[in-house]
Amino acid sequence: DDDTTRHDEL
Amino acid sequence: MNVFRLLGDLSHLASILILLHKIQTTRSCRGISFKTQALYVVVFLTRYLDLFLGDWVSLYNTAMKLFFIGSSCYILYLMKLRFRPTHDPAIDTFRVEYLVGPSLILALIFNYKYTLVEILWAFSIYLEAVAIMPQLFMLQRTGEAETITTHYLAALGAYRGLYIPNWIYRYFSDGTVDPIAVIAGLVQTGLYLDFFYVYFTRVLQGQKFELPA
Repeated sequence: DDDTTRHDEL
Repeated sequence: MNVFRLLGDLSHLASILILLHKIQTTRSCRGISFKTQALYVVVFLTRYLDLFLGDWVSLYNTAMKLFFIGSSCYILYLMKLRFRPTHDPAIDTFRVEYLVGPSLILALIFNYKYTLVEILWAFSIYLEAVAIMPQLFMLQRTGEAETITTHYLAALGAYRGLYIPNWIYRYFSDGTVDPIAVIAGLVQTGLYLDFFYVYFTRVLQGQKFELPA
């Protein structure tokens, strides 16, 4: 589990 | 990336280019809320922190983020220094603390992870949803707007509006939902409904943007 959530939107 | 998302982003890009064009050609920032523009700088800086954390998504993503940060700062420079005398703070009176404070509180309660980056990301989403309010308030106060300014607002409103079908598409195509972005996005789009009504019924019919007295 990564430390940040992946936000791929702008 | 789907067609709605792409059109939404292009609409966002277009809105900024329209605003820059308006300021440069009329050599004036009359009718533009400095407070709204300053809030956008805060929104972009707090949301795009991941640029500096090596969290690479794509060249498109990075280029757009850099453009939004750079152009929003440039607009502040134009308003505050270059064309300062054309900005009238007396009509730009919305209290931004009413927007920043609640956005911060919401971000502390509703976020995806209790880390600084995630709280700031959520904050930027909530703040963006309401950042247009000083601008709309100013429009309401003056009761009219230059046509080019209304095109700017229409493109900006279309941007978040187009993100809605994008989220519906993503729900069916990859089963993902981003509730924070979706709820804030619906609120943000909703704020434009009155504006869009006047835009469609007057400006696009060739009339001036004027609100009933």
